[in-house]
Amino acid sequence: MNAFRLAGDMTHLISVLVLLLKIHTIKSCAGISLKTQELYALVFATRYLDIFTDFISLYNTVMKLIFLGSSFSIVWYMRRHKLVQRSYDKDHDTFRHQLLVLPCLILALLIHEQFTFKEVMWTFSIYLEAVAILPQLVLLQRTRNIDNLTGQYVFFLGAYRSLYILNWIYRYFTEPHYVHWITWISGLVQTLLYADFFYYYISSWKNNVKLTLPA
Amino acid sequence: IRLKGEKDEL
Repeated sequence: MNAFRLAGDMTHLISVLVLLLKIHTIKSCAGISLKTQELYALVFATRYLDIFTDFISLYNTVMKLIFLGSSFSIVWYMRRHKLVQRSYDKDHDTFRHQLLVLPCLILALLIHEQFTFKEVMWTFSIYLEAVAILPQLVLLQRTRNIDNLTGQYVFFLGAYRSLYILNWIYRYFTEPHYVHWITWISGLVQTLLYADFFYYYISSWKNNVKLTLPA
Repeated sequence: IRLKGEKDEL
């Protein structure tokens, strides 16, 4: 495993920990989109169907369990925990996530490498992950008042995507036959979605002012 | 062709 990949996984892990920290210790999910969190739970559930059938490494299995466990517990917290539930900004989190799930499913049925259940589900999860952040970005833009932990959560998620792109470039030049168009194009689309947020995040950090997004 | 164990990314 190369350094970009490891750094990518670690920033992904940090983003989840930041979010769990916010939810678990402060008992608040203000500014967090339940729609995005539900989409991530669906992404991991459909991607890691191989968790008990294909063993890759202990690292791989443990990370999969962490991402599955954390995404479902975040959804549980936001839906069922009395205090956390109260801080959920339901009125602004109105993105219709069916509008993302259905096109991704259709696209996965049309464009995939093998027409098997596991492969189509895996491809669906790749497409869905690319756009799953959209409800969160829309919510940020609507609330405009972004607290530090929420900003850091989205920043680390974006960092994870950018590092994965560097990882793919590295692997392409160092490993034979390393070509994965579906993953690359989806990953690129996903990273581009963060570009706008990154711009405002970094300029607010540079100018040492609170992060706000333009309307 | 995808080789077995190639999906080593998360």
